[in-house]
Amino acid sequence: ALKPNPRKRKPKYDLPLPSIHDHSHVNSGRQACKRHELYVSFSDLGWKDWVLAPSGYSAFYCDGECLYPLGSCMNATNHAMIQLVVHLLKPDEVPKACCAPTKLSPISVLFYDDNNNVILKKHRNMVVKTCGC
Amino acid sequence: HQAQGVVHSSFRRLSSREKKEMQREILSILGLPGRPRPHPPLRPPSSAPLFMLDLYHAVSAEGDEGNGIGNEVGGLGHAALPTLSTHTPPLGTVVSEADTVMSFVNLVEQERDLLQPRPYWKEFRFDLTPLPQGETVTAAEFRIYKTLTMGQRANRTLHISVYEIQRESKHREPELVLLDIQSVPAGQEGWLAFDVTSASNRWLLHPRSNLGIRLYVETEEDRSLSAGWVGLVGRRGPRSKQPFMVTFFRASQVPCRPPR
Repeated sequence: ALKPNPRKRKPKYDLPLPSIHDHSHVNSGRQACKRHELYVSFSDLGWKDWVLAPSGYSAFYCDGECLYPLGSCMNATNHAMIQLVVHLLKPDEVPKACCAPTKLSPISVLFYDDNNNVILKKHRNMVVKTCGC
Repeated sequence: HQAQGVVHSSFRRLSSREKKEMQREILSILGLPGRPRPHPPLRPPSSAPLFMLDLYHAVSAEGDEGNGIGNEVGGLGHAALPTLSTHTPPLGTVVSEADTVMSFVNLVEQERDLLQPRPYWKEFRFDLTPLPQGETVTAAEFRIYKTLTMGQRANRTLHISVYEIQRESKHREPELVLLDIQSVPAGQEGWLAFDVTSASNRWLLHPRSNLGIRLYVETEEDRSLSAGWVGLVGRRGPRSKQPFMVTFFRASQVPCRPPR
């Protein structure tokens, strides 16, 4: 029942026991890996009479920590888990697992050309749909 | 997003350099030309934009759900703008697999009508110069709206045929190649869609060969009727019912996304 001595630092490789409600890294201000969105309205660009649809563009990107891929709110590949363990063992040789797109989705745009013809362009696998480690 | 009002435009918070980079990314990702069209017309025809907007929503819904709704899209296209014909080629897979869809409205119309000898005809010529190079036409339709007209026996059947005009000469009748024919009840109203794919392919490869299409209307007794008289709307009709052409393309190379 003795309390551990607060001065004594925890060893670096002390992995916390995974638990389904482990949000400690989120509370410490470090966001878990997820998709972020920077939305740009076409009205802001003065394109309202040019682009019929969509009404704006979502510049999705992936950002966040992959320190504890075993946490409940993170999807991580097996590869990321292994990479994290190896990184903890050899931090100088193997980088941490990174937060990256795992699924891409298509995007379409409807706009007028110079001759007032309407054009629909479809681009497959062009914007980030989900992120993961 | 706008409808839900959940996400607000963050563009204004960016620095001018970031704004330029963001604009460049958007133009590149969406495959848009470098700048908006110079002079939007005051009152452009709205028939094609309405049809294309319908198509855009169907294609976007397909993209989001990742499921093939090809047939539905084909049907949807028709549902949005009902046609009288059942001869329209199945557009479902064509729409799903299209990379670019273009609608053309810039129109030159000529006609031989009641003041001239039969047979009566109406010619339509679209400016197809903006056809995208390096893409192949998978399907093309000529869409024209039929309204109800007075004095028509509703149960009469009209045979409407569309021809590609080939090799015109001043003193002789041009050579005509049949593209599509639709038999429609005189008493119904709605969009007609004619398959003009073969002509579009030729015009894409040989732009100078684009001499337009010619439309004839005949009764069961092979009597020629004027297009206007049976209610076919031309470019002087209501903006939402003016004729247009729509062409579906497949890209030959897959565009790749530049790194941000």
